[in-house]
Amino acid sequence: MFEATFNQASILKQVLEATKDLVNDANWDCSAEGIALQAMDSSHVSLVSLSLRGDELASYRCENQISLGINMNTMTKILKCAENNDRTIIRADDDADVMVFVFESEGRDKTSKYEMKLMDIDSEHLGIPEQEYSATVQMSSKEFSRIVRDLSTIGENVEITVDKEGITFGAKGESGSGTVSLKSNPSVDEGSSNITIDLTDSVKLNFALRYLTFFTKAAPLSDNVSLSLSADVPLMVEYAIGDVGFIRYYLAPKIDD
Amino acid sequence: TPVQNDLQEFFTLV
Repeated sequence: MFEATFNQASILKQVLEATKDLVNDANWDCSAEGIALQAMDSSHVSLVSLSLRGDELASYRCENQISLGINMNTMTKILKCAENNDRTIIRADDDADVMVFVFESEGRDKTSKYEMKLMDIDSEHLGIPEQEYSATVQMSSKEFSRIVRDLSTIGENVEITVDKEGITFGAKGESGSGTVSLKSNPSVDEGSSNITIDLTDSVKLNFALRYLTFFTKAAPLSDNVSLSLSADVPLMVEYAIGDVGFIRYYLAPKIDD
Repeated sequence: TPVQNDLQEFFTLV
């Protein structure tokens, strides 16, 4: 028996918004520790990894490890039937072929119950090696979304450069080019770009903006985002989900032909 | 133009 209670539906709604454009179907792997999801997009360029700790949820139980095969679009639609503040319970019996959703209104005067059919999903699980990154940049998630959106109007790719001066995002297209630079300066006043850079080596890498745009759908989950880069390895983009867990995205770099 | 790498070149199937 698996059962997880969220004080508000909004976390689950935001998690689904942050994953459904990359992944159609995914196994939600539930264990005594919590809920984990790992899935690649269909072109095998990016990967999303979600972790929610059971002991940080309103309540959680999972006696036997269980993989719940979920169509992300269907789950998104069912969660739209909940108000953001509804207490939300998701439940599945061992060997069940459905997941049950219960939404309770704030005043506890309305209860809705939905059942969603589960799927058998053959998923490939990738081992992600522990990586010491050359540069880790913490910045406002809103600012990151803005930069990705702005540079997407110029080109398909972004070149990210991190050095001791700061981080620069650059895009080139048929009609022109653009760059956005953020300075790393811990002594500046509050209200400035509020960016911290942990740097051991300068890096310069190219990435497809199309995928970064999908990643920025996670911005409502966290005020901050962390970008971790090393030469010739996938970029890691992480959004913390309060104390409950995180959503991490990995994106393979582009290489010059 | 840069060519897109495949993620599976970096991560191994487990």
